[in-house]
Amino acid sequence: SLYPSLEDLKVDKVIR
Amino acid sequence: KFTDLFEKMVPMAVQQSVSAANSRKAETVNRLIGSMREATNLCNGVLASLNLPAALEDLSGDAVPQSILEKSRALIQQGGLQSIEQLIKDLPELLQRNREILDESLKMLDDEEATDNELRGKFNQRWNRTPSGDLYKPLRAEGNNFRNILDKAVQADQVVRERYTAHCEMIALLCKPENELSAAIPSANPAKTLQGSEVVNVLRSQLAQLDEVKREREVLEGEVKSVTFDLTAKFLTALAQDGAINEEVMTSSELDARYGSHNQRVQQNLRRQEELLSQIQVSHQEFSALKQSNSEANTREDVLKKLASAHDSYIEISSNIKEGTKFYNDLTEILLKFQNKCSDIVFARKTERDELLKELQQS
Repeated sequence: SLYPSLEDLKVDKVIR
Repeated sequence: KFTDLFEKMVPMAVQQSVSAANSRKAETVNRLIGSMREATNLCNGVLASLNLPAALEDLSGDAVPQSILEKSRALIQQGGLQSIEQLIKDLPELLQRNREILDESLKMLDDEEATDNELRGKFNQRWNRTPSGDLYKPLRAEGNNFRNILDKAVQADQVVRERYTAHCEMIALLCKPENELSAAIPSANPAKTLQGSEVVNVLRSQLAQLDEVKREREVLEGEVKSVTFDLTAKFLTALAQDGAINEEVMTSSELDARYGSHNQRVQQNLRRQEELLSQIQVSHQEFSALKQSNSEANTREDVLKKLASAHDSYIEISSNIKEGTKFYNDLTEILLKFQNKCSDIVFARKTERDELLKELQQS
């Protein structure tokens, strides 16, 4: 794939 | 009508294990599908370089070979050059929209920090809340990550543009109506000895087998994509029984069970293609020896090869643009969430600031 992966960013890992 | 809102809630260790397992699954799937697509690209590249199947169809030396006509029709049906031209033009706008959201978000933080610092300068120790600069570190780090991602996207856009520029002339030609396409391909004297010769039949059969191998990959891809499994229950049990989850071992074992046979079939398929491609190359050498090679025939063949490649390039560029468009749209959603985080925290800081100011003025 040409474009960077957004998989990591789709999940909001911050637990407030 | 009670529904348990916490039905899906699991211990942190299970959550993390499920997430890791999904990553491993995605990696496995991508590897399998990637190797199949790579094999198809290789196959297409080799055939185009040998002017196959066009050379077998080109018995008149004049009419457009059937496979080239089919490739032409396929591109025209997908919107031809104009459709990818238009989508490529849209990419900078999509990039710009994303940049603006990111820039606005970070500016909000900068502006609030400037005000906070101003007031700290004015009131010194009495302005005793945590400096904005410290609070905003994680958000700024996130913002920086987004900048890096956008930089990479800009490079990807450039690659797409360069591919387009390199191939647009041939793509344009392939998209022309049949009579114009035919006129643009130089004529050659037909090789009369070709008709009925054994090597032509052998090549045709080998190409048909290769098509079958490609079709099998399409089926395999569908099957690989449709595999689903959920290790949550197994992880919960492991945690309850052992107090810990050996995620790597459990996931690997599940992946072997689910994808083992697919993996085998993929490897078999790739080996079959390798065999066929070397057989085809041997047959092609015999075939070339049979043809009357003269400069017109060679020129014609060159153009036909370029047209076949143009088709593959179009498919690749189309796919790249689709990927890029989806990337920018997905990123916009993510950046809007980031923007909300920034505006939320800035709003809270402003409220806090106003209260602090009131206290300080009263005292």
